Amino acid sequence: DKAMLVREAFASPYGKALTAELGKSLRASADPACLTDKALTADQLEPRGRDIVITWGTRMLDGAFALIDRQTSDNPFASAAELESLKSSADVKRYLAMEAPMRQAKILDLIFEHFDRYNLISRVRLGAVSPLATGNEALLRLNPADATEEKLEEFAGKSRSKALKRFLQLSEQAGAAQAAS
Amino acid sequence: TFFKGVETDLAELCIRSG
Repeated sequence: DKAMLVREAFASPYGKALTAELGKSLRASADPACLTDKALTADQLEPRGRDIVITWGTRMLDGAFALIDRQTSDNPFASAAELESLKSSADVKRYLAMEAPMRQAKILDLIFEHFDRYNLISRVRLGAVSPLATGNEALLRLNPADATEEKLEEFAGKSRSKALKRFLQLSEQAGAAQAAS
Repeated sequence: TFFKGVETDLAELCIRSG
């Protein structure tokens, strides 16, 4: 369920930081006369902007994954069933739980990069949010992806779980097959 | 182009385009 993935990503600490940045951009960019006309206050902009990005971001993920799903159904990954069944292993579950902040950060970066790029190309007068676009180091440091990846490598390196080893092996193959298709 | 049309929603928040 992409809507839930996106909502969870926005509820994460990095999601909240990006939302605050979006709020800053909206407050700096909104036309004051228009705000008066619409009886909108500056503090209404952030939650409403967040809802807009969540709605459009969910639509974007639905569209992108529909494309990927169509391609993988044409070229199914041979060990898909085994990969799926390994997800019930306790070690794999723990690994996937540890991985969640990284998955969420990737979703958030993807959404805001596309949002910023569209706004730039379409001349929407809204400052960019994505820390990569703006060079916002403080915000970039809040991205948990690198730290999570290190923790995962350490966890996988120390683990003696055969299920986890096989899961990682198949995940890599599935990823390569998906990229190829 | 996943965000094509978002400017209409942003205009509701007084964000101008063009």
